[in-house]
Amino acid sequence: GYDLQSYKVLHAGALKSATINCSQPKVTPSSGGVTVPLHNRHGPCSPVPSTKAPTLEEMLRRDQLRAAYITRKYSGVKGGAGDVEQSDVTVPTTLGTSLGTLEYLITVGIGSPAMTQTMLIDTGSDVSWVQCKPCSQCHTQADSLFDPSSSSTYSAFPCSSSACAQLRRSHQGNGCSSRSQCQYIVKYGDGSSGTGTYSSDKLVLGSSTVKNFQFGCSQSESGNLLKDQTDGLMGLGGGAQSLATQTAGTFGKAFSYCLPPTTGSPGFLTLGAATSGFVKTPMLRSSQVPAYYGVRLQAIRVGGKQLSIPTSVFSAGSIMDSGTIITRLPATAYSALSSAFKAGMKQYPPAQPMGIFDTCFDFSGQSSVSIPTVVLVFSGGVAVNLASDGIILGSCLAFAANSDDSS
Amino acid sequence: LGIIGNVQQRTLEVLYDVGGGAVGFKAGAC
Repeated sequence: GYDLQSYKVLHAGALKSATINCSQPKVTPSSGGVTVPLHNRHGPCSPVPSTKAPTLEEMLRRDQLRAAYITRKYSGVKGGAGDVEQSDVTVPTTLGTSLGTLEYLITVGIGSPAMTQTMLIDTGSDVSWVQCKPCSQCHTQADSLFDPSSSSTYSAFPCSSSACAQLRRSHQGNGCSSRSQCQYIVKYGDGSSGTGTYSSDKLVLGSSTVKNFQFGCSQSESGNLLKDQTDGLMGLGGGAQSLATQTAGTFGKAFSYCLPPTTGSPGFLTLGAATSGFVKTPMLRSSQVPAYYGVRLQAIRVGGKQLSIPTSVFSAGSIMDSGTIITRLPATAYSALSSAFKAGMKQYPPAQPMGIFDTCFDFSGQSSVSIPTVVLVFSGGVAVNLASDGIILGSCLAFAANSDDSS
Repeated sequence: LGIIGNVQQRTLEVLYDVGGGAVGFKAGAC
């Protein structure tokens, strides 16, 4: 029932990094924008290659924590909890950190003279931070610790500053130090946290410089937070403290990124309006959870055929998240997708489920594999034809279901 | 609530046009 236009062909090894090419893609942001390279943190192009990359199974277990955390945040809003950051969240810490799913890095310079810092990007949080000297309880990192005392442009926010007041309003203030310096706290889904002094300094992004960039100077971390070689995290959320919000006046209220398909290829992050060629769907926002950017999925096509899914199933909307690995669908939508995909994969024997994946196949002995196309259709009829990397992971359909349509 | 994860975003350029209130997608960007 499918025509050839409705299939993609994967060749053996296509799901692995067959070729390493770390050169920077040529990207032309509109005038006034800036682009920096972006790499997978585990691969050969990473500025801080992992000494021990997690297995796919472990990454999927961490991913489930992050997805559950995002869902709980909205559940808190729905229940009128208001301060969702303070909602009672209990997650098994032995499974790792929800932040551990973050996979993409950029390299920036902070301070005068600029000190190189390699930071994870995260569209799901706002406060950026780097580990600072002295750091009493921090993880090891590949680059030198950022040393505020060596930067001529560094300053700590006093507790009376408007930036500190804004931080308190977004429930990320953490009191005052004995020197009346504003303290921040970031908390993540597994109970991990980081604290330090809310500060500002010069930020170098590619060929551009941002003066008075606000960030957290991390002096203490607890839990399983970011046990790797990275130096910190760059928040790209929609809240007041994020890099995107801070630079809106300089580069414009827009940013874009391209996440590379393999660990051995490069991507990019652009601040400022990108060039043309996009299909666009309305962005959904929540004043209660300002960090997240939402979209409304309205249909799914498999092998060129639209699945029979009531649009009401998608009414809650979907979060665009750079940190969650696997797309989560309402249960009814996932069931329809899985059934249609299996129907288009009849030539391959089924395989055992793996973690959150339950639609898996046995590709052993295959030199190439044909898979049905998968198109996500967003509000306004915007159709996004997924790359093969976005359809199959390992040997499984790379989607997962929420526990029910209402979650 | 759904979540569009990073596996599905790979190779696309994903534009967060906050000022314009839109999310954009461009295929084959990297």
